[in-house]
Amino acid sequence: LPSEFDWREHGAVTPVKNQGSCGSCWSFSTTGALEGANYLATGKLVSLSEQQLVDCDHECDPDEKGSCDSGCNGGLMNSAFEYTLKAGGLMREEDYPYTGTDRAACKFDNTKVAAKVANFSVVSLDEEQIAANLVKNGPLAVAINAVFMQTYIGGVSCPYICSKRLDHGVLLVGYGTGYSPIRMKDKPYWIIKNSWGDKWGEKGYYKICRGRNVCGVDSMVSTIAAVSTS
Amino acid sequence: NDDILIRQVVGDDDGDDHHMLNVDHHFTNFKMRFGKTYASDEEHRYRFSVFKANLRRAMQHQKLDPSAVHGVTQFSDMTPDEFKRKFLGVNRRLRLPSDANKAPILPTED
Repeated sequence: LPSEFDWREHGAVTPVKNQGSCGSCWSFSTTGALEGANYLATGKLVSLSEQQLVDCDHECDPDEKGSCDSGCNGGLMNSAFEYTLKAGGLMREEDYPYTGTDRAACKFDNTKVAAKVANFSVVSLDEEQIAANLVKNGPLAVAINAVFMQTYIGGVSCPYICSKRLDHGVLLVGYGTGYSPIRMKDKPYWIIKNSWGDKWGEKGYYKICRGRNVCGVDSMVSTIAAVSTS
Repeated sequence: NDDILIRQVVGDDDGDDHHMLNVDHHFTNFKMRFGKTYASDEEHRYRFSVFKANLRRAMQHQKLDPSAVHGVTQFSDMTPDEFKRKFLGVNRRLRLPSDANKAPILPTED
């Protein structure tokens, strides 16, 4: 594995988006993963529609009764992958733009599908495997506990104590190392794309240290493959 | 193991109090920077109290998370519950779905 890797440098990541006051982070994590997978499969970076997921995806989690994808009230990336597989794909952002509101009728048009899911799977709670899947398959959908993200401005977040209760969906796009004055040596971190606009964090991105499942970042990692057009 | 350090994470110095003395100024800057307006004086007073609590929280986060920078963000006038309700949205869980396909183990050496 390379010591550092960043899918932004390889053209697989769209600009940072903004979910607004809507608990639709799960849909942004889902589209981000499929945008990357679609880029790897087709060579084209296409921004995909979160609003399609917000309006049309009501897939339920088979493990938890009553836990279904529910627009601004939350969802789960794996369920959204399942929906996307069943629906036949996701439309382009421009064909089904984001409004940040739910309870609208589904306007999915299957003649305008821009990316299709071939398959998806979960990655084991092993940081080497997470890194390997990231490099091989593209950006990964991950869940995290976001308590420290409310006050985050920059740097590498590495809290001494952080709950592993997952409450936020984000996109893992790379990893690197940087000097930590506290530890007095280089320490590894993950690079995470968030969906709170580019004014938040480091131009919309979050760095969190690797190595001990901080804030549960390694707990729910999903990789996806897109259908190749060739 | 070198990550396990003993470090004081509760405030006991004057630094925090010094920051809190300027809280009016911080709140004015916050409103200007993020274009925040409030419908009534009552709402303004409430948001100011939330902002003060969040400033203390940011300082606490800074102590717990010294390699990052914590401070005023666009969410500084929201309570943690409001923040969760409006900006987080993963259906809470601690484990992977049992029926999910497992990714094959990839070689990670050479």
